[in-house]
Amino acid sequence: KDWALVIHGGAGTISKEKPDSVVKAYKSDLDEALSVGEKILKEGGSALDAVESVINYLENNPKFNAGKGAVFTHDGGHELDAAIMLGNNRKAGTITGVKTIKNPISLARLVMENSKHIMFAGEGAEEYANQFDLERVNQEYFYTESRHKAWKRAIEEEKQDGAQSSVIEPGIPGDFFDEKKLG
Amino acid sequence: TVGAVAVDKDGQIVAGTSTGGMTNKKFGRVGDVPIVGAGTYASNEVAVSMTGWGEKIMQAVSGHTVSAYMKHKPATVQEAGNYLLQDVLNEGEAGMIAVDKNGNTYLNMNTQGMFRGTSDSEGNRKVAIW
Repeated sequence: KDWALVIHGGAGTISKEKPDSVVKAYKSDLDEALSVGEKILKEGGSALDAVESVINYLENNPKFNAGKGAVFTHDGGHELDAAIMLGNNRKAGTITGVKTIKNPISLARLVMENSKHIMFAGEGAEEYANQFDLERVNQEYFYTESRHKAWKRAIEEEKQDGAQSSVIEPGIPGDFFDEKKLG
Repeated sequence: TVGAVAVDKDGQIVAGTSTGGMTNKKFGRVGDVPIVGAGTYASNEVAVSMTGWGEKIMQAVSGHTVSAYMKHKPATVQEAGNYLLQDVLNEGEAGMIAVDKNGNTYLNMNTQGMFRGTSDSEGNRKVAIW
């Protein structure tokens, strides 16, 4: 094969009761994401460009938990992570906990191609981004009604369950993982 | 979480993942996505992007496990992906996409569903959810 591409938009308990119109809309967006990558690869473009462009499309699509459409943290904000890696020379760039980067995968690629480091976190990652012409947004940009409702439900459930800390304190007997930890 | 893996006509093999994290996340918790070798990994054998329960994906060092299994067993990307999802991780924990250096693709999950799609230069193309 000249080229091959695989994409995902997240895994988990995806209800089969979703109306046909919703299923069609998701499949149409996955189709569109594939087309973005196919166009690049068919024309001899690089796998790096294809992966970054496909993920940019998915980051800009509010249906998926990345970029626009990101879920809410406990504090009601959005913290985003991304990583990219080139297998041929094992170069990699990863960022975690950023709040103003519209397309985190693009910052991860800039880290991979410009820094001698691999991973930047939080404010350091934001500061590193300042040297590039990367689109910045405020936290409101990431807001979507559906994720906001999911956050409200999680906070309510937590109140009912008692203060379920998401920090794994030593000494908690048995399986300390809480089902609600699925990303 | 969203991800893509690709191999191009020059043999460049790449994995990428991006995520908004986990609802109600506290205390700066970091998941598998930005951890090289866990949620995102590429070697000269295979490129892997994971999604699901970050803590479990990290504990299994998932992306690297698939690559090492392929290299040292040796095994195909199908065998390595099935090993990770069925023998190492538990039911309901993760989905995985991968492409090997020859353009063989893998997209599977041990969860109820995963938004996914694949396409290649031989015209194999599909989109699926469950």
